[in-house]
Amino acid sequence: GLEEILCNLRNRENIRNPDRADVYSREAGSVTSLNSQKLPILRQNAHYAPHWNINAHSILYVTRGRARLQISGNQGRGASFDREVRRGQIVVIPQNFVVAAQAGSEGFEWVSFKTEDFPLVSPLAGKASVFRGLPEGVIANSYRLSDEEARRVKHGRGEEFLVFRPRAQGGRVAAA
Amino acid sequence: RQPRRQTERREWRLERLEAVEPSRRIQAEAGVIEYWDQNQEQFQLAGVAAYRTTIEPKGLLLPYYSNAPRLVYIIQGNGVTSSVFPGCPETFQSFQQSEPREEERRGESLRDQHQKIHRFREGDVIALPAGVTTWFYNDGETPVVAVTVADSGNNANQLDQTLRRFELAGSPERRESSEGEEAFSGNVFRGLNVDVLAEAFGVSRETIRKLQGHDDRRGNIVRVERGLQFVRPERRQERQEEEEEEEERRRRRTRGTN
Repeated sequence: GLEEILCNLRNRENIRNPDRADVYSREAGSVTSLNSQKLPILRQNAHYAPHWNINAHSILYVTRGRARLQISGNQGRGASFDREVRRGQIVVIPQNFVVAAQAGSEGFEWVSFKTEDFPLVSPLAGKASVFRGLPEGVIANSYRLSDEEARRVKHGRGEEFLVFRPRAQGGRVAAA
Repeated sequence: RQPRRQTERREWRLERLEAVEPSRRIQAEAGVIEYWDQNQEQFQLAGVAAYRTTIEPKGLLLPYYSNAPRLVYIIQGNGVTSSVFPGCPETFQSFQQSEPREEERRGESLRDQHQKIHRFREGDVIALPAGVTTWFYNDGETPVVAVTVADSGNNANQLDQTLRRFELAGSPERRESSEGEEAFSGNVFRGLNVDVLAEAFGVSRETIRKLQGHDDRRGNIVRVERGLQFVRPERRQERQEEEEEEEERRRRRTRGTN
């Protein structure tokens, strides 16, 4: 029994092969999941959507590039973390804390180790985000927004999912 | 729940049990939340926290999530609630129809889609997973009163034993404790930069400042003066479904459980 269960168990998987990406955007980057591991890549100035990890802590190790990383706790009095992170650094993102990342001009690549074998992420913006699941009336009344503003909050990123391309009006795309 | 780790296990002094009232009260525009002191020994050892929520008619308990799974018991009143599960489809939909509905004839647009909404009433128990966003709305005539017990010792919670509410909206929150102390806190957007959020959402900085709740002193239960509009089955259809569910429950009771 052990031989069947353990000895032949596959315990290695390559997550850098772009063909295996679970989420891919030519302009923004990709996310490759392997059970509890993820290897997202952000192109220059792209965003990793603000989100929280529902059931796990996330231990983020930077493999390449830089990013501005922001983490917000439940008090909301100010960022728990708002710094540039670079290759070789580790940041622990506590469960339920909201995190957002904006890649620097050379892009950003990292691997996240999650403390749960089936980690769940809840994005705040874009496709499958919490705002998509809320009625517009709830959004409008929660934030004192007009119906039009509420609609924009809900659909502002269209069908983009988790990794967002930089917006032209942001003016942050670096000159070559 | 798994047994606690050996290092966390402490002697439960059974002779020191006592009945306690809530010790902290957070008043909002259209309701109040009263918290029991979760630092009290019996709550600490049981690994739970408790609070009682009162939502006035037309009151909306703003979307929030917490680090522990919760059971909510509806003591009084009725209304609607929804939990937003990431990745689940927006199955309640209303698109332009050839036959305009009554609300649309009155000029109220109902073209929207969102996740499922559930009606609740007195006596209901609602189970809420950790980390999942939930909101409640009182569309009844009487205040909704609900008592919630959060299982902060649950495996789903990998933070500390303290129950933490992550508010998605509503700020600043004015807190009053039995000692008369006051504290203010904000929603999760307050901890993120305005420009980063404006880019991420694809909206203006002004809209982001509203998401962050600057100058919003309504707390986390707000009054919806004109009533809340959302997509839902007709009340008649809802009642029929409720009656069918009740009939099914009755049948199951008479058959016994397998």
